[in-house]
Amino acid sequence: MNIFRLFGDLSHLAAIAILLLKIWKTRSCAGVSGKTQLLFAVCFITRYIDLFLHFVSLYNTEKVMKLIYISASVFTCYLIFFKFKATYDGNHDSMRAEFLIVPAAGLACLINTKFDAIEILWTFSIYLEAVAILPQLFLISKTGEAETITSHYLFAQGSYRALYILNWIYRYHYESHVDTIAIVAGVVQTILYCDFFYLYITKVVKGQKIVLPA
Amino acid sequence: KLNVNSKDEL
Repeated sequence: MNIFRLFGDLSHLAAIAILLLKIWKTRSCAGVSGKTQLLFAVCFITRYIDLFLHFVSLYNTEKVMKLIYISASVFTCYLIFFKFKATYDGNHDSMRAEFLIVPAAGLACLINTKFDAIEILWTFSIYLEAVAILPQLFLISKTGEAETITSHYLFAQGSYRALYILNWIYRYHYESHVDTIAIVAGVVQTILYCDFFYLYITKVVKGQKIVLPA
Repeated sequence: KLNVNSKDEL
């Protein structure tokens, strides 16, 4: 474990917590893409499938973190699609998730480290996570604005994988550890946030709201 | 040899 991965995981936890708090406190999921949250839940379940296959005693923080990610993302989907369904902005959350899931699944079957079920699921989860934020960014571009709290969520969510890139650089240099698939997908994922990062740093930090087109 | 993708990350 290195400082970059630690802060990356903390940033990821913060993003999940911020979103849950926003929905729970405002009792509304306006401005939140349910599809993105569904895709994240699929990512966690397919990536941590080993938790289900053979029960593991919660002996280390990693297992606990995996369970937190899975349960929090499923709970977030429950809030969006059931509890606060009336506030779900289905009309603007209109990006076709199939256009993200099918190519990720196809690519996972073509480009992977080992052609076995667990490895393919893990690879699918990595590819899907890289593009899972697109429905959320699409929704913001359709509505033309993002609530400040949602911007903080996106900043934390984007920072998590950006910090992981620093973690991979660190591990390459000190542990000669390389995972090309995760690195390439992580770079693509972080690049998708660049436009938002620019808006966040130039606007939200100064207390303004993000309004598109910028 | 670079040890490739040991699944030790979240």
